[in-house]
Amino acid sequence: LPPSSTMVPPSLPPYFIKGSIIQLADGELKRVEDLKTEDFIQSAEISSELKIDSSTVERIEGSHTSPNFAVVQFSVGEHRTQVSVEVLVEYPFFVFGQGWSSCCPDRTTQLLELPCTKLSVGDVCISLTLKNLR
Amino acid sequence: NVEPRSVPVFPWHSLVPFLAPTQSD
Repeated sequence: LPPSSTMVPPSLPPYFIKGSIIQLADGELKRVEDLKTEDFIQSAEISSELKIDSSTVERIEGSHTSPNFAVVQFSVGEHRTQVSVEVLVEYPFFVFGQGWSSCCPDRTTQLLELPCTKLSVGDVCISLTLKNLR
Repeated sequence: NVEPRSVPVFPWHSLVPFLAPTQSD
């Protein structure tokens, strides 16, 4: 097999690297790999501006621009707003009740050491929206 | 002796994609 790159791409944020310290809304500090669904829900409840929305994965396909990227189409919130995001295949999303998942979990684990499962159609990811639009 | 290092701390919401604004009814 040809050697694969082990560089962390610059567009992959540093806070997904295993061991990164994350501050919850109540001030508690946790490692990124220890975060639970409840941590996000409780933090959003404390937040005055942000709320958690459910984003269901409707489609995953390769990007036309680069093999390192994937296009993930979500159905967001009760209005089922259709949103597509282009991300690196190793970019992790947090799935409700499950944890970190990416299009290519092997690469996520290789690059970030973050325990990760395969993101699949039908998975419900945590996303954020504004609490009130006035 | 181990000198204390400053470790970056990231806010929880930076890990969550901000996907779409809530639509008003």
